[in-house]
Amino acid sequence: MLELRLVQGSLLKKVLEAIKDLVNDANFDCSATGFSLQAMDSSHVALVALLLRSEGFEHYRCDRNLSMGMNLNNMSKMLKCAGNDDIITIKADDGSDTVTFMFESPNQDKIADFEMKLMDIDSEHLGIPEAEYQAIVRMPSSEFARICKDLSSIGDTVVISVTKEGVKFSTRGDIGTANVVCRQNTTVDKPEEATVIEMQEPVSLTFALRYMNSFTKATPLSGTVTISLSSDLPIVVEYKIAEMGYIRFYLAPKIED
Amino acid sequence: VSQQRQITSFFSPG
Repeated sequence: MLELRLVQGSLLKKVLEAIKDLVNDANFDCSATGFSLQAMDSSHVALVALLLRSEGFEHYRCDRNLSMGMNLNNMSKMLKCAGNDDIITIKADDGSDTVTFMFESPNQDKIADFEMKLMDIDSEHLGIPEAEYQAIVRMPSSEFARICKDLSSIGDTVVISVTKEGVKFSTRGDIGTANVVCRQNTTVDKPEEATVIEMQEPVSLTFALRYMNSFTKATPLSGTVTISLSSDLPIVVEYKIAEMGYIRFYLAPKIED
Repeated sequence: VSQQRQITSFFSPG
């Protein structure tokens, strides 16, 4: 028996919008730790890892570890039927081939339940080792989204370089080139407006902008984004989900032939 | 020409 009650149901709606275009089908894993997901895109270039900790739910009952295979597009269709202020409860019985999403309006005058068919998904779980990153950049998520969108109108790939001068995003295409440099800036009114660069050593890596733009669909989840870079490791683009956990996107770099 | 690497060449099952 599984019953997870999330008062801020809009978080789950936003999570689905953030990942449904990257991943088609995924197993949601439920354990005492929380509600989590790890999945790769169909070309195995990007990986998404989601954690919503059990403490973040108003009610969290998970009698035994459960893995539920869901089509994310179908799940998104169902969650779009929940109001932004609704409380969402996820329910499943042991051995059932369905999951139920229950939506309650804030004043309890409307209660809806949507039952969705589960699916068997054969996916392998990857071990993500702890790594020391050469550079970690924290910046406003809206700024990062803007840069990725702007650069993708010029080129297909972005070179992200961190030096002591700052973080540089560069692209080139048929019509020309573009460079955006963000310097460390901590003299801002609100902490989420800061750009903070922690660099152990300079690093420069190339990534496909198509994936970066897909990751920025998580922007509504967090005011800041943290980008971790190391030579010969996938980049990590992390959006913290307030008091609940995170959504992390990993993207393998492109290398010169 | 740059070549796209895959996640599975960095992270292993487990």
